[in-house]
Formats: sequence, structure tokens, C-alpha cells
Amino acid sequence: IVKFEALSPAEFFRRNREIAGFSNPTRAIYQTIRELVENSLDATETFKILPSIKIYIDYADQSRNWVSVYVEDNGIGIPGDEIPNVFGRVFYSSKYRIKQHRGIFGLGAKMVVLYAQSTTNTPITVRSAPLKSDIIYEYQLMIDITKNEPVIVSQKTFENRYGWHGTAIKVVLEGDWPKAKRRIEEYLRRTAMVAPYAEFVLRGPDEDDAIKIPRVTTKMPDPPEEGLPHPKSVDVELIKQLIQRDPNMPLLEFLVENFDGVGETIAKTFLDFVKLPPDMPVGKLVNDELVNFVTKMREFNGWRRPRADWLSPIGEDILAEGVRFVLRPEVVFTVTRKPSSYMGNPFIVEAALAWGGAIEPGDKPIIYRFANKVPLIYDEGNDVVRKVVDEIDWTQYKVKFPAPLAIVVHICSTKIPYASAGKEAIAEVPEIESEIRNAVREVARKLRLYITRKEKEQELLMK
Amino acid sequence: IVKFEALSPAEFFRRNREIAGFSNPTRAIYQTIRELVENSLDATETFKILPSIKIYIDYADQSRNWVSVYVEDNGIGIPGDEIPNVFGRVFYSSKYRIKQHRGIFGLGAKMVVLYAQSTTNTPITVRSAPLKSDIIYEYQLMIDITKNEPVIVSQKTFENRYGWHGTAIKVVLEGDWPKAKRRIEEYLRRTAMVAPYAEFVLRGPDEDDAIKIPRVTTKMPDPPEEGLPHPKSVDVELIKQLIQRDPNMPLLEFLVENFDGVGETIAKTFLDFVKLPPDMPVGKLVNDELVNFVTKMREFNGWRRPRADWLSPIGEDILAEGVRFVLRPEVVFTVTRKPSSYMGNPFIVEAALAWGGAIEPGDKPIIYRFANKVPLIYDEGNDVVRKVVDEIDWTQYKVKFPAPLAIVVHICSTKIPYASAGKEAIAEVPEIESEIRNAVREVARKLRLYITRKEKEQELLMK
Ligand SMILES: Nc1ncnc2c1ncn2[C@@H]1O[C@H](COP(=O)(O)OP(=O)(O)OP(=O)(O)O)[C@@H](O)[C@H]1O
Ligand SMILES: Nc1ncnc2c1ncn2[C@@H]1O[C@H](COP(=O)(O)OP(=O)(O)OP(=O)(O)O)[C@@H](O)[C@H]1O
Ligand SMILES: [Mg+2]
Ligand SMILES: [Mg+2]
Repeated sequence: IVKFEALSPAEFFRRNREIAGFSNPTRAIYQTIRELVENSLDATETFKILPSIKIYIDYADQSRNWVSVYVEDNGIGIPGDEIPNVFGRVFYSSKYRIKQHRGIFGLGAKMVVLYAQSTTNTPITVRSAPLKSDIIYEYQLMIDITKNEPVIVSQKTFENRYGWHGTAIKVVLEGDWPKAKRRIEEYLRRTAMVAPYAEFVLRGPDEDDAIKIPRVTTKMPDPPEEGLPHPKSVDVELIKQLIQRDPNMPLLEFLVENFDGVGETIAKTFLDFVKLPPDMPVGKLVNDELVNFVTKMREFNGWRRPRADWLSPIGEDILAEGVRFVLRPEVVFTVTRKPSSYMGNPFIVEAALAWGGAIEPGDKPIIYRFANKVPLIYDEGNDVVRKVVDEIDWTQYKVKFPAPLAIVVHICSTKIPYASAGKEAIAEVPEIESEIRNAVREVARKLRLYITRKEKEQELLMK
Repeated sequence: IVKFEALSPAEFFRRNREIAGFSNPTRAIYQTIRELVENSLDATETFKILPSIKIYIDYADQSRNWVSVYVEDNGIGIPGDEIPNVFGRVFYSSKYRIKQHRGIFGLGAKMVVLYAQSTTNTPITVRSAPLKSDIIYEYQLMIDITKNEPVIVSQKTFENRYGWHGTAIKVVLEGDWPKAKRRIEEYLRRTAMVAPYAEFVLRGPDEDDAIKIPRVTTKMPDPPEEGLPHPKSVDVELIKQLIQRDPNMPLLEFLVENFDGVGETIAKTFLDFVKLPPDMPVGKLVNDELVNFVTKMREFNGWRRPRADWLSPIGEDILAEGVRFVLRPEVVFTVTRKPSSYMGNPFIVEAALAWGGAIEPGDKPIIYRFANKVPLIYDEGNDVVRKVVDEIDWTQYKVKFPAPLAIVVHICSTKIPYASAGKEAIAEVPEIESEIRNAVREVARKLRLYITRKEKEQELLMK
């Protein structure tokens, strides 16, 4: 007898938490901290606030490996009425937009709650004050796993006497801090490499467990704007959803209003190309004509290229400062490539090459990978960046191994094609791979110039 | 202004299809075929039916890269009233049980429908007849993505005149058959390696595109039974759900009825250990007492070890036949290890070592990885099997590279810890890693014995 069942999204991720990175108590505490820190960075830097983030870890019950994790930021806070869903409903997010953020899935904060609840049955405590709010909201929440809904265990408000804004979260979970400590410190150091305008305090449970990462600049990249989808990124479902909003809208207006890279002239040219009248109500587009319309949108080569206003690359100077501070090399070369796109999604690749100084010589380059400023630490074996760097013939750039060489690659996009919900590796996309190759070669050429000049100086000194 | 949204599971996976393996048209047609073939194998072999599976691929519209994929099996079919949810509701499955299956997520068939619908806007056609059914059901279905519900486009029944049973599925999607063809053929060959009792016909769109993989044995492993969770695998949420079913049940009975490895004597010993009365109604277990109960269940060492009746390993003989047929080596050694467990989930590792014959000599062993009889083809770089095989010093086993050596590793479990929803790699679990190491060493020792004997024979011949 075969018995069929449906699961709520919360139940699915409770049972399959490995696919979101919570595979064991060591990795779980690492993933908890990174999901919360990434939310804090999205809530500060995207809004031109210099991030100040505190991370306090304490032993809650050492006999059971229980740790309490506290993360506090000075970000834009969460509106009081949104706090329950933000932490209690899987697939709930403010980042389902065409805009560069670290977050993408609407899952991270919920995985933290699911994992903590499954291991310690304790609620998450959230305190938050939006900008200019007179009130500080405090909730204790759990998830009703069968319904995928928040359960409010307690709720109170305080007068916001000192004009605080931000979010503070406390959660108790089963986690192996001693085993995870190294990775978490490394994660924060790498985060600082690409966000040198952020300050972090990490305070662990033991006396000597404190790390202070100061801000080394107040320069921040311009935050991204919110965009519209590009015609090359559409699929049938998206078009259907857009048509639903106003089926009477004329085709011409539909194209101009809803898509990036489409002005009136271009829209008219496209409508000629597909042989449809500009004033036809878009709701009349159905079945095979609709599919054809979508296919032709992706095929048409007359659209303007996807804009990069929805992106916020680190920038060559800020990236150099971050790499200099963390790796302390003899010299750093950086490049921010021109915007490119894959399937209508704009992306930018940035690379840094650090040489000498405090960098340990190795048999191959040390690699630091980032996607939307998030350090990717696990799963390097499969990642396209490792593949590209290993395929380069470094002797062409005057590098003989062992050599003190580190490569930093950052890909930012409105849609990072993550290979899994744990955000550790990027799926194979040919356009991205080729841009990474170009970026690494560009900084490698700068290194070759530097090495050549140093060799010439050496020769002159010898005479 | 920050705008919050909720997504249905269908919408989430439509937008993030890369985390389920549908990252581009080449990989999408591969993933489509594997999801359907894995469902067909689960519907046959689990019920002692010798699998016969047909896979027909045709060009539906070459100008748009549209292919039609047809998969038919002779399995137990799908009950007529369940067909809509099976294909139209994400997180719907008959495999959310304690039992070894290829399926685990309740997502595969839905991803096929989502991808096809997003690229061609055409419904999936499903025809199915359960065992001994007088009726054949036929549906045309799509998914209402916003609601995560099936949309029945058409529905009919036929008289089942010839007593057919099984399922036939036809779907039209954007897919790059020429690029995917090699990988799909390799996938089928590897599937046959661990299921030599199954027959496959793969017929592509071009004249010469036909592969017939015949059955080479009618011996099948015993199918798994359905089990109960083991106490070491529980978390708080699971216990809460079990308590809900009958809060008045006495603790002793609750333990004996709901868990594997728990008889009355053991249950009494455990209740002494946690100092709780055997007749206490389980619903009285709340808050910290409940969490303590769960923690102690995982800590207690008196449970019987997890049973392997819920598993269905390939078996040393069947595995040898499959490897011999596909790789045509000079010699094969196989081992099926004793059952082991991780976090209360039983698992068995099986390994085969194939040497010489038609195997190409290489600089390191060729690896074939399987999880619950599913070939893992992508993402080898990160997989624990590659790591274990590379760490072995093969000279200890009289192997000098280049050498014609292939290693097959199969892990079967009631819960395979997949690293992502695309089922290509396994997350790191220490117990599994150590069992893989033991299995590979065991077959390596058999190879060393063989090589030593051959050397001695050579010496005798020389004299
Ligand atoms: N510290 C914070 N400050 C302000 N808003 C926050 C904070 N943490 C979470 N949020 C809000 O809650 C939402 C849900 O967070 P969650 O981490 O679950 O998903 P996400 O960040 O959108 O995506 P991802 O799953 O990829 O992390 C965010 O989109 C954001 O709007
Ligand atoms: N060919 C088939 N024959 C019989 N039953 C099938 C067939 N295909 C699918 N099913 C049923 O539909 C359910 C859903 O299939 P689906 O592939 O979506 O999920 P799953 O196989 O349970 O898990 P996974 O997502 O890991 O593949 C299965 O559990 C099974 O009960
Ligand atoms: Mg997040
Ligand atoms: Mg399946």
C-alpha cells in the first residue's frame, strides 16, 4: 500500500537541512552565524549605513553542546508586523527583487530557527527598531512546522529612548563551537576583505576568544538601485504573471513599463520583428502566440544590454584596501570588469591579485571566492573559479611555484546561480566563466609588469 | 521602502531551478531523464517487478531547441486520484518513509513539469494503470505556480484491455540533446551497472541514436521493508509530532510502538535511565523535560543497532555481474559491508574493484559513485568518495600508475545526506567516510592477492 503525503516547506527543510548547509553541529553553527551576518550586512550597506556588527557566542549547556549565538547590527531594522513572518515562514523575503543582495532565497533566517528549534526546542528572541522608530519591538518566536507559519511565544515593545535602529537576534542551538571557531573567524576575515568599511566584534565563550575587526575606510560602494527584468531573462511564467496585472495594457506600453533595456523605439522595432500590433491588449497573448512572443524576446538582439545600476561592485580601490588589510601582501592589483550578462541577468566580475609580503608561498595560488560579497568557503573543489585559476599557465606571468600568490575573485549579479541552497559554490555558466578568466588574466598581466620592473631594477642595482 | 513577499514552493523552485540541477538546457534534459528514470526504477524494483524502461527523445521544434521526452515503465502505476498531486504539487511524495528509495524529496517530477512549463508552456501528459486496474488513466497537467497546485488541462480514462500496468510520461521542454546525449548514455550505462536486472531502450531523434541495454540477470535484491525511526535519529519536532497522535499513550508503549530497536526490556531500562515512570502519558512530556528526553534518547547506548531491513543493497554477486557487463574487465572484486549507521540512520557501503580487460589505463583510478543505486555524475570534485580513493596509497596494493583500475562505490541508506536538491554529491558524514574507506581497502586487498598470485604464476612459467 503506497501512502502519499504532502510536506510544508518548513517540514521539508527540517528533514533535509543538509541541502541548506546545516549538515552537522560544526557546520550548523557556522551556517547560523553566516546567515545572520549576511542579513545584517544587507540591512546596513544596501542603505548607505556603515555596518557595525556584534557576534557573541556563549555556552548555554556544555553537557549537550548547546551554544547561544547573539548577532546585533545597526541596520534599518525590521517593521514590527513583519518580524513574525521574517523568522517564521519559509520563503519569505524582501530580496525577491531585481537587485544585488547577499540574500536571495528567503530561507536563511528560517533555517536558523528550524535548526535551533529542532535541537533545543527554544524560541528565537528578536529585537528590532526601524529607522526613526519610537518603538523597539521584541518577539520570541518559533515555527509551526506543519503549517509553515510563525508561532508568537511572546511579544513586547519598549520606548526607543536613544534612537537606536537595527536588529538583535539571540538563538540557542546545538553547535560545536571549538570545531567551528576557525572557520567562523576565517569567514569574518574574508568578509572584511570585501567590506573594509564594516566593523565586526566576534566574542566567543572563552577568555581569549575575541576578535575585533576594525573599519579601515569609510568609503562605501554606491548601493544598487532596484531594476526591472531584462527581456533576455524572461520565461513564460514571468510573462504570464506580468500580463495578469493589467491584461488591457497595450503591448507597446507593456514592454516599455515592465522591462529593462526597452525604450519606445526599440519596443516598436521588436513588435515589427514579431509581427504584432503595438496597441493590442497584452491579455490577448495566449498559448502558442504567447510562447512565441517569449522565445522571440530572448532571441531578439536589439535590446539595450542589461544595466548594471542594479549591481554594487566593491570597486578597485576599496577591494585593494580590504585585501591589503587582511592579507598584508607586498603588492596588490585589482580590476573591476565592465558589466556583462548571462540570460539577461547583469553581472560584474572583480579580481584582486596579492603577491608576497605576509602571504605564505604555496604550490598553487590561494583562492578567495566571493559571490555578492559573500565568502564561499566550502565546496572549492567544484567551483568554476578554482578551475579557471588552475588552467592558467602561470609561467607566462613570470610566476614560478612555490610562490606567494593569492587570487581574489568576486562575482556580483542580480541572480547568482548558486549550486545549492547552502550558498557555497556557483553553477557552471559559460559567460561567467569567461569573464572570470579575463579578470584573472588582467591582474596577472599587472603582476608580470611589476615583476619585470623589479627584475630590471635588480639588474641596475647589480651594475 | 522595503517590500516583503512570500513565495509558494513552486515559485521558489521555478526561480531557483539551478539548485535542483536544471541550470541550463543541456543539464535540464539530463536531469529530466534521470528524475523520470529514477521514479520508474523505484516503481518497479521496490515491488519485485523486473524493470523495463523505454526512453524516447524526439525533436519537437528544432528552431527553438525543443525536445519531447517520453519515458515509459512497467511499474506499479499511480492511483488515478493521486496523479494530479504527484506531478503538480511540490513536496508531494510516497517516499517520505523510513525505507530505501532513489527518491527522497518529493520534488523530481515537479521540477520536470516546472521546467517544461516555463520553457514551452505545454502540459505534461501522463498515462498510468495501477496493478490489476481495469482502467488506464490519462491526464494533461500543468502547475499553478502561485498556489503550488495542479491544473488539470484534460482528463480521460481507457479500458485496460491487455492488463497493462505502469506509467508513461511525455513532456516537451527546451533542451540541448546533442550536448546532453553523451551524459545521458553514460547515466544509463552506470544505472545498468548497479541494476543488471533492468532493461533499457534509449531512442534518440537521429537514425543512429539508439541504445539497447538488455537485462543480464533475473536475480533481484530483496526489496526493503518499511521501518520505524531509530531513537538516535530523532529530533524534538519528530517527537512532538509522534506525541500529537496519541497524547494519552503511556511512555513505555510510546517507545516500543514508535521506534526501531526498542523492545519492552530496553524501553524500561531507558525509562530508568531518564527517571520517568513507564505509565506516564506521553503528552505530559513538555518543555525542558521533553528536550531532555530527546537528548537522552540520542545519548543512550542501550538501543539495539539500527536494522538494515529497510535497506536493499545490490549484493556482491549482482554487483559483480553489472560491473562485468558494463566495464568488461579482466577481473572484478566486490564487497557488501555489514550495516552501519549515522545519527540513527542505517546505511550499507558496497564497493567493486574492476581491473584490466577493457578498462583504459589511467593516472588514477576511475571512480563510479552511487547513492541508493543512483549514479552521481556531476560534482565529483567535492565528493567524499573521490577524497577517500585519492588518499589511498595504491602501491601498497601492488598498483603502479598508469593502471587499468576502476572503483565502484555504492552507499545505500534510509537517508542519503545529499549536499543539494540535484542529488549529485553527498555531504560529509564521518561514519560514511570511514565505511567507504574500509570497503575500498577490502576490495584493494583482494586485488593485491590476485596480483600476487599472478606474479607467482608468471614466475613458475618462466622456469
Ligand atoms: N538583520 C536584519 N535586518 C533587517 N532585515 C532583516 C534582517 N534579517 C532578516 N531581515 C529581513 O528578513 C528577510 C528574510 O531573511 P532570510 O535570511 O530568511 O532571507 P533572505 O536574506 O531574503 O534570503 P536568504 O535565504 O538567501 O538569506 C530578509 O529578506 C530581510 O528583509
Ligand atoms: N513512474 C512512476 N511510477 C509510479 N509512481 C510514480 C512514478 N513517478 C512518480 N511516482 C510517484 O510520485 C511521487 C512523486 O515523485 P517525485 O519524483 O516528484 O518525488 P520522489 O520521487 O518521491 O522524490 P525525489 O524528488 O527525490 O525524486 C513518488 O513518490 C511516487 O509515489
Ligand atoms: Mg538571509
Ligand atoms: Mg522522484
